[in-house]
Amino acid sequence: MNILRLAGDMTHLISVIVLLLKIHSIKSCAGISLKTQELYALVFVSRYLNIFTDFISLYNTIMKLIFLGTSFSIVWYMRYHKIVRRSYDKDQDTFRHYFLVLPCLILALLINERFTFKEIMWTFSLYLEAVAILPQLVLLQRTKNTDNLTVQYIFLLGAYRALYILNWIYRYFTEPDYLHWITWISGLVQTILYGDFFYYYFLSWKNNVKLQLPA
Amino acid sequence: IQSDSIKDEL
Repeated sequence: MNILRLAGDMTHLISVIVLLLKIHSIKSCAGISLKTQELYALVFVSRYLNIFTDFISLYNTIMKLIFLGTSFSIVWYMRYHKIVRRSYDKDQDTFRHYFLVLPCLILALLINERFTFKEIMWTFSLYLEAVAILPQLVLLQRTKNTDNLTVQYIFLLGAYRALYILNWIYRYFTEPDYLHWITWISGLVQTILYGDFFYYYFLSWKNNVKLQLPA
Repeated sequence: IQSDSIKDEL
């Protein structure tokens, strides 16, 4: 495993920790999209179907369990925790996320590397992850007073995607037969979706003001 | 044969 890939995984892990820390310590999920979190839970379930059938490494299995566990606990907190659920911006988080699920499933049935159940679910998870941030970005744009932790969380998620692209470039040049167009294109689409956010993130950082996306 | 190297990624 190369350093870019490890850095990507760690950034992803830290983003989840930041989010859980926010929810757990200040008992608030204000500014966080439940739609996006539910999509991520679905992404991990469909991608990690091989968790008990194909052993890759201890690192791989542990990370999969962490991502599955944390994504479901975040959804649980936002939906059912007595205090946390009160801070959820339900009226603002109106993105119809099932409109993303169906097209991704159809696309996975049409464009995949192999027509098997596991492979189609895996491809579906790639397509869905690419667009899963959309409800969160819409919510961010609508929220007036976004707290710092929410902004850091989204920044870390975007950084994780950018690092994965660098990892793919590195692997392409160092490993023979490493060619994965479906993963690369969906990963690229996903990173592009963060482009606008990154632009305003650096602007707010440079000018030392609170980040606010223009409506 | 299609290489499955990508499957070691998360």
